This record gives sequence, structure tokens and C-alpha cells, in this order.
Amino acid sequence: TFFALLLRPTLDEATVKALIHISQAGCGTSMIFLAFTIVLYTVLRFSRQRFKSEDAPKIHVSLSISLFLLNLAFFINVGQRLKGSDAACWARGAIFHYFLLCAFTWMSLEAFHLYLLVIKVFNTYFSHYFLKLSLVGWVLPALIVIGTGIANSYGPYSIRDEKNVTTLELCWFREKIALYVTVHGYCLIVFLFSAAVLSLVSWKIFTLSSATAGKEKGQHWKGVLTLLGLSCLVGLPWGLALLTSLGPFTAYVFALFTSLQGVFIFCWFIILYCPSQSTVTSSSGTARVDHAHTVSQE
Amino acid sequence: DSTRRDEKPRNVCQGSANMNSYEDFDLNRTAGCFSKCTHSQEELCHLGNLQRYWLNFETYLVERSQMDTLNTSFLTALVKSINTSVSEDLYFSLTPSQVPKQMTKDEHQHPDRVRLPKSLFGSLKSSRPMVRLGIVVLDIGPGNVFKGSLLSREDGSSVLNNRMVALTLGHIKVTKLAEPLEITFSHQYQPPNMNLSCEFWDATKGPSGDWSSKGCSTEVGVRRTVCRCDHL
Repeated sequence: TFFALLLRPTLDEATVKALIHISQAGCGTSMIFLAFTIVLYTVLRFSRQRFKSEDAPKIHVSLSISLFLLNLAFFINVGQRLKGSDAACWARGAIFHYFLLCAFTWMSLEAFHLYLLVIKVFNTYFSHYFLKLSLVGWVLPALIVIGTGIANSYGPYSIRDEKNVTTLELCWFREKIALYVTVHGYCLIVFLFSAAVLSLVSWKIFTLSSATAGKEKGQHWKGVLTLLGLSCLVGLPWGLALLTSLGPFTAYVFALFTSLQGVFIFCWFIILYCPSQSTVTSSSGTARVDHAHTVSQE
Repeated sequence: DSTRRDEKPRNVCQGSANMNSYEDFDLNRTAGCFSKCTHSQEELCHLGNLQRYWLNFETYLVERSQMDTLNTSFLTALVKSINTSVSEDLYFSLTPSQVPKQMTKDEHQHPDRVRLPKSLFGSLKSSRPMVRLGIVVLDIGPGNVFKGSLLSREDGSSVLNNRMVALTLGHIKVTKLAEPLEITFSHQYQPPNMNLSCEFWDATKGPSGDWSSKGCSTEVGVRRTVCRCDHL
């Protein structure tokens, strides 16, 4: 007789239900705040000249739009479950995948822009910069989705609990390999890139603040808060997905932080762009480099 | 010529050829199926035949093999004649990549080991003075062989270290033991949401066999888990 020890990762039904509620509440709240961000940007663009020329707020808003549409696609997908024809299920899976990839791509473009602002600093002028970013942000995901669609990888997807009972069904991937490559792999690359950029940025922020004369009390905490804000912007909370196998606690943290990303972006947007320029310049390291970037572009 | 053209290459993972041949060559070739038989190569493999090949290997070892030990990259085995009048429980080490070895009383705390209670042998005392014991540690690799319904669960279920331990006593059906046999598996710290379950391969379950926990209990520890089963 052959004996062995079998391992089975489990989430009990109560945890699954709680995670679904957290996701729905978080995504709903995020959508409201992302809508505020988009409206606020539109108003500011008509009222202030700098919003027409600066790229950073445009990238923030593009990320906000992609996250808003991702949340919307999530609600529709979870709400509809497997209703409708096979073609409709295929389309819902493809749309959800597209906006997920758009959101990931814009997070990596945020990280790229941050790299130009804080690390590279000089010779960062690119002609039609935002147009090129937009092509990467909206067209690259479309190409991946078209490729995945041609391979007929979209379809019904079930999430099961510890008793092998289906707890959630939605239109997503029916091919595991395509899911691992185009979602997990893509997310991992974005996460590693963002983490690398953020590490360099945090090194810059803390070495700069200690080198300059202004060793004010609280400067350190401002740096920490700036980094936390930037972490949300470049999508670092999504990296918690790698830790969800450690237990339900990390799954809760992951669901909370990723679904509230829109709220964090709104707060970031308000802190950066709503107070007067002088307040921002004296209180935020990132705003200072932002200003430097505008000058270098001119 | 036309017959030759139609002849298909012999595919060992279909398990139709050399099903009862356990020469080194056959063992190695069949073990290659542990990595070849994956989700994408499913049609090239006959899981039922392959699994049966390894189940029969236990019987071959204790009944026909002249060897006492076997040591390959995928399998280690020990065959030993045991006196049914043993006065103490028997312990054998199951250290990965080492041939199982009988342990002395002082070495009972070996991380991977099996304990066979003396009462197991005592029940056979009246019918035979000696009995052949076979212990096999098999690395089943990451493929589909010996995974059973774990494959359809799609939740990342797995066999710990892809390692199976086979215990055979003569060609005797050993069931309903009063005192269970004990297998200890050592492992890394497992996260709290990981369910650990001691199971045996039930060849009669499902179309080509499946894992079953019937008659087995699991005592989960931080770094080692003890499996107790009332049968072989």
C-alpha cells in the first residue's frame, strides 16, 4: 500500500463570503472616489493651465479610468455569474481581462514616470510622451487580450471551498496556462518593476532628506507617507497576492488594499494638486521633483 | 512496408508494454512518465496502467526480487525478512534519497520514519515464522501519475514533496489492525490554511484509483506529521 501526506490550501466558506463582501464594498467605494478624481481633473484642466501641460496628473487620471472600468467590469462579472450565452461569457471574461491588464500597465507606467522624475531626472524629454504612454497603456493590453481570445482561453471559472463546493462562478479563464502567463506572469513583472523603482525612490527620498539641511522633526514620517502613497500608485498592494497562500489574514489585507486603491489614489491626487503650490513644495518631496520635471521638459 | 509505415512508436507511458518487467531499464523508462505525464500530454499516458505497474512492483519486490535494496534517483527500497516473533516494535528510516534502514531504539526520533507495531507480526506468528517486508519510497514527480482527484480540485492541492511510502508484508492483506502502524513525514512549516491529510492510494476507488483517508488518522505537527493507519 502506498501512503502519502496530502496538502490542500483551503479558505472556509465564511472567509470566502467575507472576502467577497470586502471586495464589493471596497470596489464600490473605490469607484465613487475614482469618479471624483476623474471629475476633479476635468474641472482643474479647464481652470488651471498647468494641468494641460503636465503629464503626471494625466497618468494618474488614466490609471483612475482603467481602475474605474476594472471595478465596473468586476461588478458586472460577479453579478452576472455565468448567465447568458457562451459568447457573452467569453466577452465578459475578455473585457475583465482587458481592464485588469490596462490597470496593471498604467501602474507600471506610473512607476516608469516616477523613475524618470526621481532617478533619471535629466534628458527625460520624449516627443509625444503621453501619446506614447497611452499607446502602451491601452493598446498593449488589447493585443494580449486578442491573442488570448484567439486561443479561446476565456470561459467559465469556478472558485471552490474546502469541501470542494463552488463558492463563486464567473466568466474568466478556462485555460490555466493562459491565466498564469497573461495574468499572474504579467502582474509579477509589473510588481517586480514597481518594487525596484520604489526601492530606488525610497533610497533617494531618505538620502536626500538626510543630506539637505532641513532635518526637521517629522521629515522622516513625511518620507514614509510619501512612499506609502507612491506604493498605492504603482500597485504594490497587488504584490500581496504572492503572500495570500500564507493564510486568511494576508487574503483579507490583499482584498482590502487592492479594492481601496481608488480611494488612496483620490487622497493622493487631492494632497498633490489641491493645496496651494507653496504648501505642496514645502511638504512633499515628490511634488518638488514634479516641479523640476516640468522645468526640464520646457 | 505498409505495415511498417502504420506501426506506431512504442509509448511506455501508455503502460501496455513491459507491464510486469522490473529490470533497471524498464523501471527507469516507466519512471520517466512521472514527469512526462502532465496536463498537456495527457493523451500520451494511461494513468491506470502506470499506477498499476508501480502497485505490482511492491508484490514483485517481496515475492520475486533477489535484491535486498534498490537505490535510484526516483525510488529507494528495502526488502527484509522479518521474524514474526519479534519482541519489540520495528522502526525504519525513510530519509529522502537514502535506502530505508532499520533503526535501533536510540534512533527512534528520526524525522522521517515508519513504526510497525510488534502486534502486526504477532498475528502472523501462527501461520508463518518469517515474513518478507518491503518498504519503498517513490518520488512521483510533478506530473499526473498518482494524483487522482487532486488534479480536478484546481486549488493547488498536492502530495507532500511528491513522495509516497509503500509498505508490503509478504503478499498478505493486512486490515483492521488493533494497533496502527505509524508513518512520520517531516516537512517545512505549513501555513494555517493548509489542510494536511494522511491518505493511502486506494486502487479500487474511481476509474483508475484515488487517494483515500479511510482507516487513517492525521496528527499534524509544526514540522512533522504523524500518520496512523489500521491497514496496509
